[in-house]
Amino acid sequence: SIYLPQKLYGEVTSPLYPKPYPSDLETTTVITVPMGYRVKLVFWQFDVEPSEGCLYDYVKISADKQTLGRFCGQLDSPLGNPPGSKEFMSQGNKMLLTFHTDFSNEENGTIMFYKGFLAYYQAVDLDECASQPNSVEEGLQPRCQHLCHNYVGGYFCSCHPGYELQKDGQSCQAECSSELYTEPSGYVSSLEYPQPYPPDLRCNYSIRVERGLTVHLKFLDPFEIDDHQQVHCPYDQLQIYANGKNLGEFCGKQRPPDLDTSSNAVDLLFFTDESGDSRGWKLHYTTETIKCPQPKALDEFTIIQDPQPQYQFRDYFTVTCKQGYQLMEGNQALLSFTAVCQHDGTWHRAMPRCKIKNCGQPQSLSNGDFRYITTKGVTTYEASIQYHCHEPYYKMLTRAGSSESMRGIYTCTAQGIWKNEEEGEKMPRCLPVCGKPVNPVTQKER
Amino acid sequence: IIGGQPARPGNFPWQAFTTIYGPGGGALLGDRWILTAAHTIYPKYPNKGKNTNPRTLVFLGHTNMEQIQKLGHHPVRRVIIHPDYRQEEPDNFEGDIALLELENSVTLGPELLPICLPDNETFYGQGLMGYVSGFGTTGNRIPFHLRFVRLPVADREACQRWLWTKKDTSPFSQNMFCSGDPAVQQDACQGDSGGVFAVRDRNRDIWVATGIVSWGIGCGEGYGFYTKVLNYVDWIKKEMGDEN
Repeated sequence: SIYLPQKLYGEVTSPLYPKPYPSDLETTTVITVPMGYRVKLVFWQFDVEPSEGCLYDYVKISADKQTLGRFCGQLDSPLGNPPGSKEFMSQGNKMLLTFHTDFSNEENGTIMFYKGFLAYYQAVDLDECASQPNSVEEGLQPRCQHLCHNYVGGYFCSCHPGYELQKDGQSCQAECSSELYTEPSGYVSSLEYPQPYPPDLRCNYSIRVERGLTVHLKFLDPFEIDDHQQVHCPYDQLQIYANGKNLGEFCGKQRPPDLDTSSNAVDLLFFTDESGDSRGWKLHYTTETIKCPQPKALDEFTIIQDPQPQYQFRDYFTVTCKQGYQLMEGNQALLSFTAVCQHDGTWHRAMPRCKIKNCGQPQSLSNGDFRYITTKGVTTYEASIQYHCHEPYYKMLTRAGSSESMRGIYTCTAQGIWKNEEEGEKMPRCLPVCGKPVNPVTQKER
Repeated sequence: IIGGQPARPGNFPWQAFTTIYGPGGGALLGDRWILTAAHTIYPKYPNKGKNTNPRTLVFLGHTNMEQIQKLGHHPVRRVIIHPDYRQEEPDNFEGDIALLELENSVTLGPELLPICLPDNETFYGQGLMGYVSGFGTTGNRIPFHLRFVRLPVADREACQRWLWTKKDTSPFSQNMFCSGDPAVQQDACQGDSGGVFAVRDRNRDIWVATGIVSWGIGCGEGYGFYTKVLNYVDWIKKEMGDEN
């Protein structure tokens, strides 16, 4: 036998080709191409002594333990069994070419000379994933248990979701301990649904969508998990978690109610025991932007600017106070207030309160005093006081056309400042009164 | 005060008692200024006194000499002498006016009130009666109480003639006026200097300081001479500032 080096293509000739081949010869050329390829062979030249049944000289092609043909004669001659332009294909990566010659090449007593043959072979991709009816009939296992993927020179296997390819590269085993769903909507189901789910599952289906979205779950029919009439879910169970809270453990044939998880992260844990033939479960999950509760004023002086019928993630509202009131966050006075709807559906700041502005104790007036026009001791917005000078020794300085009483009235403004209508914040002044003795000199004697 | 009588509390609430080189008087303006005579601060004969650098003490608010001192003196922040005053000319009392600014404002009350300043010449008409008060001598003794005397504004020419008869060469300028009557022994005297000649403006029912006790020849023997405040009102107001 002659073993050709493994190549993707090449030529095979008869001995001495193109000179006449020798007599009494039997050689077998072994053509091998890389694994994952088949061998395709075509004869370009063929000149072998013709005979009935190719008994004398012949070329025999075999592959895969089968003979693909026995050929003799010439390409364009009806004598013998020439291969013509026929392409020969192996199933595997090996093809054998056996060349047999007898003791002589004579025709009607004349010695004939035959050149032999020139064949061209090439490696052709083997589609390992193609159906192999013969193999099935022969009881052979398919190459891949679930999915087969062919490529030039080879193939690989993969498994359906929830299954993991095993080390043999072909078989699949249930593996659902870390299934992740990140699309804003989709379907999640137990393995093989609606066919019975496999035993001994420890599945974790995690739904993780963008912050600010909330996940809704809607279970579909059929819903079927092994159950017991007296004990709650002793065999198999589906647990649902969101925000670290258990939303329920489900089994039986009654599908769970639609669930609004109020979370963007939901985990479904599905445990099964070693037996059972329930069909499992399937749910459709959808998402919507999370909503915050409608802001509510804590007092009648708070004004929520431009209130909206609904507030969702990243929406915000601003708060102001009625005139004369001050925004307060705890004990802290605020110049403005804005709250933003957070991804968890809460407001990032608590609603403030509006506290009435307080002007504080009125400034004391040198050589004068004040009294409350409004409620005594109350110094809040709209409170009024009247400053007066210590008469008759002092007199209030007033502008022309103004009276002391006008000049002395101060009102607590919305800005929390005592202000006079004419002079604003400027304090009144008490000036000494000259030349007005209380007890002037008099003389009764005349 | 010669020929006067004791004042009652509240009669002259502007009256100040000063001791610098000797006793003197003054009048309260506003609530932190004292109007007085320059010569009480810079006397014409400074070497006569023993104390060459005396403290300027100002007392207010009482008619009794002992009581007024018990009330405590009012510290002086600033002394302002009129620029026309000539200490070095013993017989010249031109510009005999000064202001003392107190450190703190005083609280006004029945016995402590300011006097007003004049605003026209009618306060200097001949015969217009005014009151002069002070803790000065009554002639031969120092009083324990504030005293006052009621005097008329005198005729300028009569006063000038009287000065000539006394062979006195002291200038009697337009910035002075005189009061009294040689026939009546009523006058201000030593210790009353700086006090004011107060006139009642009946129209406005206010008392006005028209003069400052300045100088005289003897006491109660003729006329007394006063600084004419009206001529210094602008200066006073300028020194006191707008806020006063």
